[in-house]
Amino acid sequence: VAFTKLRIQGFKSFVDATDFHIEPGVTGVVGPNGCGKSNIVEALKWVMGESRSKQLRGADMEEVIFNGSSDRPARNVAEVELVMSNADGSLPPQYTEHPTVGVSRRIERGKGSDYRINKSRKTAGEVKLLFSDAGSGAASSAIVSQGRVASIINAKPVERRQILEEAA
Amino acid sequence: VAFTKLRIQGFKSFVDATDFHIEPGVTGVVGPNGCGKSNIVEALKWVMGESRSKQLRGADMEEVIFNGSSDRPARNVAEVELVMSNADGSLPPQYTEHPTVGVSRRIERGKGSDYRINKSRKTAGEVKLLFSDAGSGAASSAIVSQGRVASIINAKPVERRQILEEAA
Amino acid sequence: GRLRLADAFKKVNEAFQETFTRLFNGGTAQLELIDGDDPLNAGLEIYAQPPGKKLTSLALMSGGEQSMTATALIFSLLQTNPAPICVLDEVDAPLDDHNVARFCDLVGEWARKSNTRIVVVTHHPVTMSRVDRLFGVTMAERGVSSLLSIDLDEALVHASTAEAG
Amino acid sequence: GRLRLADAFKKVNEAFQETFTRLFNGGTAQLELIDGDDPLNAGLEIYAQPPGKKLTSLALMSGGEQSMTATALIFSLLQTNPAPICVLDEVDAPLDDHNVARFCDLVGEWARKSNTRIVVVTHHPVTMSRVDRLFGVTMAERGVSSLLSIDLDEALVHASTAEAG
Ligand SMILES: Nc1ncnc2c1ncn2[C@@H]1O[C@H](COP(=O)(O)OP(=O)(O)OP(=O)(O)O)[C@@H](O)[C@H]1O
Ligand SMILES: Nc1ncnc2c1ncn2[C@@H]1O[C@H](COP(=O)(O)OP(=O)(O)OP(=O)(O)O)[C@@H](O)[C@H]1O
Ligand SMILES: [Mg+2]
Ligand SMILES: [Mg+2]
Repeated sequence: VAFTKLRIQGFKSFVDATDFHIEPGVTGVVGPNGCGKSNIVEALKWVMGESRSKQLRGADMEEVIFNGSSDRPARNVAEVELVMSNADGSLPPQYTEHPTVGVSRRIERGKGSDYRINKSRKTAGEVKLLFSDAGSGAASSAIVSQGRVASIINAKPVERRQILEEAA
Repeated sequence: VAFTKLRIQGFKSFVDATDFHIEPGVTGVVGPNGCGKSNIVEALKWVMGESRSKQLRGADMEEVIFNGSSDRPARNVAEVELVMSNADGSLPPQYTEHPTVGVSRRIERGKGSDYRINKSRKTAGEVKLLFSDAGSGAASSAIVSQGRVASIINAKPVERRQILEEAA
Repeated sequence: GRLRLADAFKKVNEAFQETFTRLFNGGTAQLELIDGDDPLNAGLEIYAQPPGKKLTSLALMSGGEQSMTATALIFSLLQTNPAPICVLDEVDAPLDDHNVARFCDLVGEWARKSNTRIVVVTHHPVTMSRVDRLFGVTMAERGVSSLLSIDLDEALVHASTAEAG
Repeated sequence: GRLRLADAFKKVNEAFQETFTRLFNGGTAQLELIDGDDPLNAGLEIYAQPPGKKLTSLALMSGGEQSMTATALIFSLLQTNPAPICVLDEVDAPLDDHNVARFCDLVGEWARKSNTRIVVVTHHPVTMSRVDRLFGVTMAERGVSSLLSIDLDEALVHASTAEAG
């Protein structure tokens, strides 16, 4: 499976629909302090089922919804879609007919969030299972949030064992 | 008062006596990862009375004593001396006759640490009082350890008020 | 105690608003004593709003914005109650080049205006080029640190080589 | 469960020793399962010894050494169980120029050897010059993020200007 595109809209500082293409090899992301680079990383974790708002630097999950700027009003909805290519057929059998698989998560103020896989409603658990089958997930050790690289070193031994389970 | 020199010996990776001159203006400290830059900052905090070994990245205070390298044996003693100039007479009256004041802290494995001001034994409390009169100290908000700059931001409101007391 | 704390609060708050706006080239910031009629037991809340953004919680600010806000507060405390020494260990690490330059402006200005001696540990070539003198720490002998003074002119040519130790 | 975990442990440990030694140009490192006869409840301890230094606790290592050790572990896990995506948000911030180059070597090599797509957020000009493509995030409209693709050749000339946004 390959992750090919992240479409972000209304999520944190990305109020307008923005496509972030994920290509093979190494993609660099640059820009001044506070411009929204780490927000992209959090959009990826969020669509993959991140349920702890603190991991996204918020007190509650609604803080991911664009809350306005000096010139724009706040929004009520945030949506992120992750598009994956299943050309290598590595996803579970029920996805064999789908050359691409789109997973989206949408949150509306006061109404909570819901998930869709290829436009049909799914539970958080089903989404998390899909990403675990794909070898990734919101808590993947291969996704290192800003300032967190040394946290593996400072974690307690039992917490560290859990990352080993990912590799098992 | 002015801080003019830090003499470090046997403290962390500074096994040989090393003088770090502190001059007016801005002094830059550079060097590769792991070479000992942050150890200098910790030597300064330690001589000023730092009593929490965790603030010096150690499990217990004896971990500040040079514990050897591939070519050198471990030491049993660490000593740091901070030399201050009292030319402006800003230190308390009992220091008026001393144009310079030297504060040193020495630790020996198994025997704990002791302090001296101008070579005569003092308590940790007396040393802390001297530095507080000098407008500094191990917990001064003007001494920012590596990776700790944003910790003021993430601290709880009551903890933040305590730095205000320093300014009072 | 109480009067002095209230007075210090007022001075630090004024300095913080001014320093924050300088570092961010706009925006507003302020401090507030909360949770308590008695300043001696109150908490200190920080409100900061970078230019063009809505006032949000500090936790939502970026890594670089938090460092700049904290730096503004540290220098406001210094302006209110000058200290003989200030040590900043890789405080410039999360900053983009623009903010590194502003950081160096603030550091250099305070060092000239006051008696505070400032020590800056850094890997950033811009910061290395803005100090009055440079010390290199090396482990020429493995596992053993030693100090050498670096000739500033030479350092500018080899800023990154000094890194390589 | 138990067998797979023991097998994964062995593979990750081998990869960790090899990757650590490459990143540090020497030294040794290893993982150990502690506190428990049953691997499913054990803890994972990390031992790391940079070249020329005594084995010390991880907490005594420097900021840069900890980042490099953590990076070695992350890539050992990737080698044992490849993931479709790897995202590193300013992991190079605490590194000196020498280690940034080694970090980029490791990242580039794994991206070529595997199907893992790697995204690196950085402020470091060396890292910017070593990627396959660059995206700039700007707030041309204040408070609102937008994305633009940066022409690599141009970026090398203006690496620091892109920072200034
Ligand atoms: N819900 C939201 N609505 C609008 N803006 C938001 C929201 N959440 C966060 N932001 C804005 O996003 C900005 C932070 O973005 P981010 O952390 O991605 O910056 P960055 O590019 O990673 O910067 P740095 O280089 O400093 O790490 C903050 O200034 C914050 O105001
Ligand atoms: N008691 C000790 N005896 C000998 N060496 C020690 C002792 N305590 C720490 N060290 C060594 O000091 C080194 C760390 O030094 P320090 O943290 O000052 O590096 P640094 O120059 O700040 O690096 P960075 O740029 O990565 O932050 C470690 O490699 C560690 O082995
Ligand atoms: Mg960021
Ligand atoms: Mg350091």
